[in-house]
Amino acid sequence: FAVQGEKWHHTNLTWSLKSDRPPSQLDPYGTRDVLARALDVWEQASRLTFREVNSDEADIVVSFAKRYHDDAYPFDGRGLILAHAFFPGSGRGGDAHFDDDELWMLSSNDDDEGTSLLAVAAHEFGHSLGLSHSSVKGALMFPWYQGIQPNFELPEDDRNGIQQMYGPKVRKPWAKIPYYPVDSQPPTTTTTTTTTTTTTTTRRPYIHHHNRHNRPDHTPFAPPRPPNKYPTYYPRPRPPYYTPDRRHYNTTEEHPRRTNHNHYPRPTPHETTTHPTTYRPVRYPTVNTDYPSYPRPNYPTDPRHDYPRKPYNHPRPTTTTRPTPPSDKPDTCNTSYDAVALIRGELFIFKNRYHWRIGAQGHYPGYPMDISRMWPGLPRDFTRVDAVYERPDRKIAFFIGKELFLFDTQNLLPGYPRAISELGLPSSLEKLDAAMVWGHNGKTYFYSGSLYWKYDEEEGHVELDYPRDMSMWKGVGYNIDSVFQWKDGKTYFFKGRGFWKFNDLQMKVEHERQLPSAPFWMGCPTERTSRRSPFR
Amino acid sequence: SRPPRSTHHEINVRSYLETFGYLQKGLPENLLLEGDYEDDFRIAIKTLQEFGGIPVTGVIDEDTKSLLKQKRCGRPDREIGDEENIRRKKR
Repeated sequence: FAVQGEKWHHTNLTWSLKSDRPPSQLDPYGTRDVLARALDVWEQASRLTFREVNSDEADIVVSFAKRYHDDAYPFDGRGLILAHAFFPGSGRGGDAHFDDDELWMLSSNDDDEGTSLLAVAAHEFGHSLGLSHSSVKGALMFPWYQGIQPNFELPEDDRNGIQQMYGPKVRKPWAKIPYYPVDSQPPTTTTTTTTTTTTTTTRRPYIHHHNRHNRPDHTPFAPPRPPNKYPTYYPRPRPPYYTPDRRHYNTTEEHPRRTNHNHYPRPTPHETTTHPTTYRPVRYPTVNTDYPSYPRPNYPTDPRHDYPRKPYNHPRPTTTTRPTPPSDKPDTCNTSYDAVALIRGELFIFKNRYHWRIGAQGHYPGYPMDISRMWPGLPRDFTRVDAVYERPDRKIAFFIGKELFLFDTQNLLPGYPRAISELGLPSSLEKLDAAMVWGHNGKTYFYSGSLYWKYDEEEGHVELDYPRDMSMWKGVGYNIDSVFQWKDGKTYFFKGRGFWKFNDLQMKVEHERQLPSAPFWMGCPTERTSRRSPFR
Repeated sequence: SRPPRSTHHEINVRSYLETFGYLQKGLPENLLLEGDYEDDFRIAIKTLQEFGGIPVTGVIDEDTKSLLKQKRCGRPDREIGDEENIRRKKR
């Protein structure tokens, strides 16, 4: 067996079948029963306990999905890849995803044609608990599907693995379990005539219930309840309470009706006669007229006072303010960038609706300028661009949300905008973070969140082995703002108000700490940037 | 020098090896320039055969083809921590 390294720090785990992603071909009740049995395989061999909850916040959330489903492990239709699960951790950690295209079988003896959900789920939950694949044939954690036998028991290899992580199951001796009320035979002791004492205990057989996961304690038998000190005919003592003015601590009387303290106590004659003990005089607070008073909720007030008082209105000088239109024009020396691209040998930096242009002679005057003035084919209501790059055929690609705008110089090409899903990107993708032609191999790359794609410009489609995880680009992390190749042939990644220079051969950043963008790319003084925005 | 273009079959096997952790993902982009593809590929095949419990030959034989077609879990067999073991030592 192989332990991945992460483990749960609590042993009472919760699980849930994701309500919006149930299996499309299976009965959800039967599915949940099989999932509970799969977890039970691990519960029987370790100290772990599992409780089903109806929440996506459960430790282990099970879902069924097809093809690309918002992680780096897209499914492949029926066959080959059946499911995957994430190692213990927060968020997606522990979750198990099953390929909804598979022919799942709830019953374990008819798996000739389909795939036993029990076998696969038990395997995946091994990952959810922290086990990696095992190379032992016959082990549950063997990566290739082996089906499942009736009366399946956890193989020794997996048992050793789970017990190394969480310890073996502790079964309390039967005689030590207090049982109440007594409906079973107590231990009977037989003393022989010899000095040897033999104890014969009539044990109740251990019966395992698969549907007991809604029980909070998970013990095979409920612990004894304390005897009821207060039968229903005897009134329970009420807890003490403070009187509404917070000055008296009442321990003897019944609590008055506290429907509204602002009106308490104002007993009606009827109440006074029927419940005289609930009436007590209350001292109203004195109103200090030197200060404006403010409403105090839950505080007794005397309706004879003008309380709460209106706040005192100080005379204010009359000023005329001119409304200023909201501007998203960025501060050149203190901003992040939406996109950076080298177009026709000039550097274009985009932020909100504006862009800067830096040519051979340096910064063009009059910038930042509205992007629409250079590329009027962009939609009128756009607020920002997500990614921009110049294609090898010198056309300029703008990505805004789920759409691609392709320009020949300044003219939008006919047929555009097109959906980015037409490039082979998942339709669920809301936007790209960045796009570039990587100078290292001349290929086009798209980035979004934690994933990236390699794009075949000739085919007009992303390559089949993608998406891949952004960890391949070591040091830049996820959710980058932009990336481009500068004239020096180096790749630069941008995030926030800083950037990294990337070493293409070593596939990692040349400096782990970001450098501030404004002094390097915008020619801003270093002091100003460092003072105004402490850099991380 | 660029290595000869891989056949479609090899590309599928390479994709399999990458997906399940026997070949480091993303390396091909570098290896196209370095030309070290062949060794890594053969070592990866051997590792796969050893893990799958079939004869270790280093070539894609019938047993290997059969293993590649079997239904399986989508998690890689070798995790990120094993990356250093996957990466070929510099000769």
